[in-house]
Amino acid sequence: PDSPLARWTKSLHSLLGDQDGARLFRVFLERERCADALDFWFACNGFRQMDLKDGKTLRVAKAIYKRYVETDGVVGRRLKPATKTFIRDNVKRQQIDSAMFDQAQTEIQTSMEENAYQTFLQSDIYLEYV
Amino acid sequence: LDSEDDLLLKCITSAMPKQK
Repeated sequence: PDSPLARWTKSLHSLLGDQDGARLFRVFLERERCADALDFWFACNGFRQMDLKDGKTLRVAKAIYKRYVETDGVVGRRLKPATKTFIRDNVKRQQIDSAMFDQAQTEIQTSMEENAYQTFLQSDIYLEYV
Repeated sequence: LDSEDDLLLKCITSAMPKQK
């Protein structure tokens, strides 16, 4: 019951906490043309661990915003306007903090949990792996 | 100096699950 496969069906978090699970889910998302949502989710986790005193952290915040938030891609289209505005203002004022992407990550995670994750568990990629 | 793409890639991979 605690095999990786059993864990993957418990939650999206369990799937993404397992290297094989995260890799297989990304293959699935690439085919669905929405791998950016997963990359953004991991980027938010990585950003939260970064040292705010390090100059690179502001550059990463700008990179996340430019690559995922302000574009018309799968992430930019799914985020609420207020969430995008909040991040944009923080980046423009160079007032970054570790939690600045939390709300955006939650919105994208909820979207993945309700859509891509459910579809993945019915997908041929997953069933073949099982 | 790391490019923004390099920094972003490092940020993403730093958060991915490691080999068991």
